[in-house]
Amino acid sequence: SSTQGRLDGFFKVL
Amino acid sequence: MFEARLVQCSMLKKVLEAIKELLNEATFDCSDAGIQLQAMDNSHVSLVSLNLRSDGFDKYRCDRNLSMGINLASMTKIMKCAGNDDVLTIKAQDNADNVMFMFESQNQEKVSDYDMKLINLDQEHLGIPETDYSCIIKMPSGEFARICRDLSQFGESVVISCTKEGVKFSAAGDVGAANIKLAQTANVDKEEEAVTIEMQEPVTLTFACRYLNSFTKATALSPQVQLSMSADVPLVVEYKIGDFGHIRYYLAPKIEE
Repeated sequence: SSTQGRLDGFFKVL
Repeated sequence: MFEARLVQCSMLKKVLEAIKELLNEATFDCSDAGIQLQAMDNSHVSLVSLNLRSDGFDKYRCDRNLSMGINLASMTKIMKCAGNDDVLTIKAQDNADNVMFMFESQNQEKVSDYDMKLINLDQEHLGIPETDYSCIIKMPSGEFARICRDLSQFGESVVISCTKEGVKFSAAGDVGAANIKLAQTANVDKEEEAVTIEMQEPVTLTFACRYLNSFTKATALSPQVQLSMSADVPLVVEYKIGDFGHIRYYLAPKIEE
């Protein structure tokens, strides 16, 4: 089974 | 003062169609360069990034940078009042708390204007890192929409597997399993019908069908779609918008447990 990843770690808050 | 004129307002209708399933509200950042929008869906699984360059508009003026927080359901109500061939003008004063949409029929015999309240959105801007993707797939946007629709009958996830031979989309569930393979097209009459793959190394990633299906609401904007993939980073699904720019969707992969 797999879980949905999130984007938070991928992008830097400017 | 901000003013943007668009002879065929159907483009903005299509853009709205392409974002309103993922986002309830969004900030349209207007500058001299054009209009940009960047927002994550509520669950922070996908991100929409829209870029409309000022030179794509028939007239464009933006004296001061302006961020317009817009409820997309309200904007949809207003855009439904426009005919596809109407000429659209969007106007806002500096620091305004409302924006005006004016629709003119081609023969200029009917002119409507709609004033919409802006909302305050505390949206953070995100830096999207430059990435060299392992695989870049270009294919007809209608074909991609069809594949996402067909596979979503079989499971909640789609596995996209790209090699230099081609790209395979797979789904499995209670009904059974489905696999759709696309090879690179050898030669096609029209460029927009081509499937092309640029591959540095093979990649296999799993994504939620629901989001991919939402992205395909942008199909009307472009005959081709580009999928960019690398291991463990978000998928990028890009639709070019004629002379204006693009809409890009980022989607976090599913993680195997």
